[in-house]
Amino acid sequence: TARPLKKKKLNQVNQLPNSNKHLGIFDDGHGSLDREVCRRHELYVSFRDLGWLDSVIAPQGYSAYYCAGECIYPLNSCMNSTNHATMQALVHLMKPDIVPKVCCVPTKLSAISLLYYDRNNNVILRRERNMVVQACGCH
Amino acid sequence: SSHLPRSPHVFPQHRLGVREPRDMQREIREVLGLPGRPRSRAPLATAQQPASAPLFMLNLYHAMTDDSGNGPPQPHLHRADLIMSFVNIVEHDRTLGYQEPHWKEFHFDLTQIPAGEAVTAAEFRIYKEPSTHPPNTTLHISMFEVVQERSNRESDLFFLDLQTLRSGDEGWLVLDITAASDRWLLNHNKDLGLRLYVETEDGHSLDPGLAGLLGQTAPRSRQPFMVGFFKASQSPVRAPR
Repeated sequence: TARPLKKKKLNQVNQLPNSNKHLGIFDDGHGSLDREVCRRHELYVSFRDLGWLDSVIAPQGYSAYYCAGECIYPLNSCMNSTNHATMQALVHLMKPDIVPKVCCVPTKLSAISLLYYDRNNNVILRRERNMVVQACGCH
Repeated sequence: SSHLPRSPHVFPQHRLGVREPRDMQREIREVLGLPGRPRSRAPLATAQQPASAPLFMLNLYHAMTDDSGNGPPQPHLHRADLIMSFVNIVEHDRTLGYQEPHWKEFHFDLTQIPAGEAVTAAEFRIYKEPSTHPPNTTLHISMFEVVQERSNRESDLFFLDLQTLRSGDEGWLVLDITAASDRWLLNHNKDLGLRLYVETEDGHSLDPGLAGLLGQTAPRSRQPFMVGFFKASQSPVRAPR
């Protein structure tokens, strides 16, 4: 949920972190190309801010993370990629209008436990699958 | 591939209208299984007293999220991905003034159990205080499912569990009611009725209340409740949007 950012600590709001300088793929560490490689970023989802604490008992929020960054040819090992993604990135370079870029997406997700009241005031404990990004990759 | 139609691979970005976040949130809450409309909390005075079911479920939550494995063992926990606690909506007693046997009956509304869930275990939990009726005696506590109520004769019952303890014992008594789950999954809309009997060593029927078993009139932290442990079926089909 995007809202005008208030002066709060990062773990209070569902806030994207400030983008900072990262190494580009063709960059040998001296910043010739200032583009950020596909990787996992911090994102804390606050159930309080979503207004869900009317029924959610625990947790009050959780670290969900998200994937962002460039998937640029050649896709090397740190991009946790596949042969297909490598071919798509190559074809994208040749026909950018037709074949889209390779996307930076979650490749490994994990569950969280959620304790909440249902409509009948029964208390429910559910293992919600695929809620936390563990790893990102180009696909 | 050069003659392929131009495919716009950048989706148009648009800011959400006023109503859209609320609709999106309602949809997301449904997908996560969270109730759509805000739950109406019990009156403040009662809500502040900790109730037995939430206390028990909070312990399960901590056990589920504790990776160190130091907490007390929770036998059914790690096989389940959904655990539901139910507070009983109706309680009947057939005690003093009636001919024997005496019993206590609890009814539960199971309509909130989502479809496609397999029961891995189910328990009925009731708190027992020390009793002196009669003192220092062995008590047999048996639990039945009320399969079919009869107006003109005794209801059809299905035996679930039997526990033996001493009259002076105190603490939570856990009765296994997993065997009742076959029927309740077939018919969510019918309340689940559980009937509890207490007998002494010589087969004399005893009022469960006199034996120290607390019902709905007990303090909130000691009221009886039921817990179901569920495993989602392997391929949960999501309703089309």
